[in-house]
Amino acid sequence: FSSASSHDEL
Amino acid sequence: MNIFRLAGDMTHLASVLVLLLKIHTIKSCAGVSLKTQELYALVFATRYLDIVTDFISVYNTVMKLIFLGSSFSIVWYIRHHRVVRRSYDKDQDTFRHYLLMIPCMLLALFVHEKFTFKEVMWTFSLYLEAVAILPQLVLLQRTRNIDNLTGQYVFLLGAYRGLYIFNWIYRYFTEPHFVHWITWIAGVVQTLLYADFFYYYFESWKNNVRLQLPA
Repeated sequence: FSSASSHDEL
Repeated sequence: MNIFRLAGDMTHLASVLVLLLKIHTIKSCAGVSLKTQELYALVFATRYLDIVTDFISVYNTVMKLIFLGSSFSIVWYIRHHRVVRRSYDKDQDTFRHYLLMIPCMLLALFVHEKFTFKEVMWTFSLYLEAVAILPQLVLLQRTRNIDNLTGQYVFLLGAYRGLYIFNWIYRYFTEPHFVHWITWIAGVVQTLLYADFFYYYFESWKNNVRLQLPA
């Protein structure tokens, strides 16, 4: 997955 | 997902496992700051509000559950476990949480990307995570003879933050419009807080002596 959403990081 | 991000997440996971290993196996939390652990529990609780509203990936959800579960169980262990709680250095771990929590909340209320409840809480979690290690660093400085597992725990946490910076640099160049100033500045500040610790960690490793931070 590689979403550009800002909240895909932990 | 790039290699820096994955390595960062794995280092983060390893740090939590090292801490749980120490607490669960040795039944000791000597040198571990409850204040820092409580702040991390709050960081994850406020950051992962989206766990019920947005689905990103199985990986993302599982990792969020691990970080939430581990941070709250570490706090529970130190506060309530019959044996573990006796090893807690209560008199040394005196950092006052609210000195970090209140400024972070005020900053999040004024400096954020969107003024919504979830977004402000998420921003608060970024600011708070940046400084949450401070009680632990203060405690390390007061503790003579830092044991190996505690030293490794802090080292792995610092490595995780450093790897996230490489992840952002990579994403900036590979993903169009990947610009998140708040995340980046908070992340860089957080990583810089480890600089002093890293210096002494590598010195002790190079000279093969026990890790000790100067008072």
